Amino acid sequence: LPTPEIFDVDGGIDQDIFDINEDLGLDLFEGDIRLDGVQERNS
Amino acid sequence: IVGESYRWPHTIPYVLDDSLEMNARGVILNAFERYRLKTCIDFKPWSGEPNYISVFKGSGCWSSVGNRRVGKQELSIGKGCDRIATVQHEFLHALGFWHEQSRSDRDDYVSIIWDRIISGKKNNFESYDDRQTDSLNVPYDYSSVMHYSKTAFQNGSEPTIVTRIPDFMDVIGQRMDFSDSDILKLNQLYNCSSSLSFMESCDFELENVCGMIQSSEDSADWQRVSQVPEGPESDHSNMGRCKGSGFFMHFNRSSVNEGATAMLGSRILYPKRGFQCLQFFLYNSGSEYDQLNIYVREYSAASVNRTLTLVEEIKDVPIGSWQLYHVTLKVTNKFRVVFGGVRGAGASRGGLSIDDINLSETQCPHHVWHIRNFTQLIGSPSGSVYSPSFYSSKGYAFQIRLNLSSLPNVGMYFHLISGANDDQLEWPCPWQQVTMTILDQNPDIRQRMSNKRSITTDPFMTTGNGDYFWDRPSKVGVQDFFPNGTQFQRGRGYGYSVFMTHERLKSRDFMKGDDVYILLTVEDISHLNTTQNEPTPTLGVNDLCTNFKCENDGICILHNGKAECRCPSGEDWWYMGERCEKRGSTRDTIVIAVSSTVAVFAVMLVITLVSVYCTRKKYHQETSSKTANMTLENQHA
Repeated sequence: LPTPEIFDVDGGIDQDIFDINEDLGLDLFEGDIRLDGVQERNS
Repeated sequence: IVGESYRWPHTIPYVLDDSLEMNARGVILNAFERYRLKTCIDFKPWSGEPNYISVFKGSGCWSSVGNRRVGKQELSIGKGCDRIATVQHEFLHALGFWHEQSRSDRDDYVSIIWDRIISGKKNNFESYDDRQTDSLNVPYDYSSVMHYSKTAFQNGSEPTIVTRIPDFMDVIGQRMDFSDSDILKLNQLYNCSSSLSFMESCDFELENVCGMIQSSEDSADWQRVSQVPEGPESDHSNMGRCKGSGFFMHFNRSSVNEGATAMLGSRILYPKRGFQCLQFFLYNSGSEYDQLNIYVREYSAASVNRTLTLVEEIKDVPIGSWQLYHVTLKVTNKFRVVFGGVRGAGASRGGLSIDDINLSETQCPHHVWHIRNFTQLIGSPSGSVYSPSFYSSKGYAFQIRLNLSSLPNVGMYFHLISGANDDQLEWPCPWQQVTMTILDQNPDIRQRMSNKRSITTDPFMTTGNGDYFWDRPSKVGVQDFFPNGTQFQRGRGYGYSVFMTHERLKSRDFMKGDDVYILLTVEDISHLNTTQNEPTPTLGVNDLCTNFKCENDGICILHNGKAECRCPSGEDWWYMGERCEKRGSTRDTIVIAVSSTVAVFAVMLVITLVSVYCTRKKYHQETSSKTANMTLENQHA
């Protein structure tokens, strides 16, 4: 297929941090926080 | 996060992992510059400090909260996360920030619509009390870069967060820059009162004009005024929005003869980095022959006479509007910036006016695209507007394309075009990082939330038909014509169809006086394509440490004139030995303790059993011999 005249880095979607992580199937605390055992908050 | 142990030192050691994309590396360094400008936090490449942040390309964008004191603390900038505000967001987590809407008082400001949240994700909307979080007496901040967007974790199309003040619905979730409250909170958390790269900001609203001084060696003075009959009608800071306020400095040409000068010097400034960017707005309502000279007056032991050096001469045709200017300075001694107005030929009235001066120890943008009458362009039939052509410092010619017709979004793309240097340049164009910024024209550089995105030319990128994407435009581009009729070739565009929304573009000071500024920087980032995982040795250590290699990422240092290894450690593990060759952990200790106990118990058991056996055997033999010699009597007594 011919490449269009312009190439959109984001594929036309303005994805927020949480959308990016959600699409990757990540199950991070509040969407983008990595918790370790010591700081685990009741979630 | 509550707890002093979570704080980092003011200068954070970092490592950019080899896994990071080239564009992400440049973006991360740009994000560090925003920290250096607006906060007291600085960053340095890791050189053996016990704790550091390792930025790598993992899956997604994430960070831990606060300094976990684990040695290497990871922060992921994955695919799609190479956006400056996203990096700022993740580093704010690392510095100890939770999300804004998890504050204990958030229900007073936003409503969480629970039945619109994806099943199983409701736990992401909990709020926490002040035993876990501290908002540091800063009001709830809708515009925080740490706030969820209204669509976070939504299961349909309706918002999951509704602000109690409707005007803030489209403000939450901004991914542009720190808000004022983000900066206030960070500076309180880390007890800081200054930043590394900010120097001065002046909008001339106060009568002391920011400590600026009139020279006694000139023929006229600059005047602090709020309007001039010939223009401008208002200052640039407020643009006439506040009657009775809004001042700027004016050099009135009609009060002096041709050749007369007026010099206005800033207060004394103390550089730290040795390079500066001066930014200001200029309005020429006089003659095209008038001139604004930018000088630097340096104070040093060597220059007793306070050397005055001319840095730039600005000649501007009077066009009836404020214009943005940047001047690059390279000063290492204490100095003043001096604005010198010079009256040229011509009988016109009016003069030169300056406003909204900002001086910082940052790099100036390479090019400025000033778009006038911006609202007329919105919804124009063609939909796209091309910038004038510019040249990068390496010599590549390029244009920016602004797409205004795809409501509600504004798109922005970078195109290489054919240029005068193409025969001498490398093709496909390698590792040029293009940073495109829509300027928030707030008078104070520290309060701006400019929208900035970057792309990087990858020389190996190909198109669907096998061409290299960043190959020479005369080979892969299409023909077009400049307004003057000159023909050129334009390569394919690369950028963002959702650079920002029209709604957001109308907010803050992105549009001021119907003018929009797009700042452009194209820089070679090939040098970032190197490994930075070895700590930088300190001076003198290198020689002795050359033949003394530490294993397992240990650091070689000098101690009493001898090379020694300092071994990495975490909360429950460590390396030890002369060269950090042995690994230890609390688990090992437990295993050793338990095995020792079991071994001692087994040995004791064996000794006991043997003792019992021997005793019994001896007793049995003695009994048998006595029985054999005994005569039994009275057996039936």
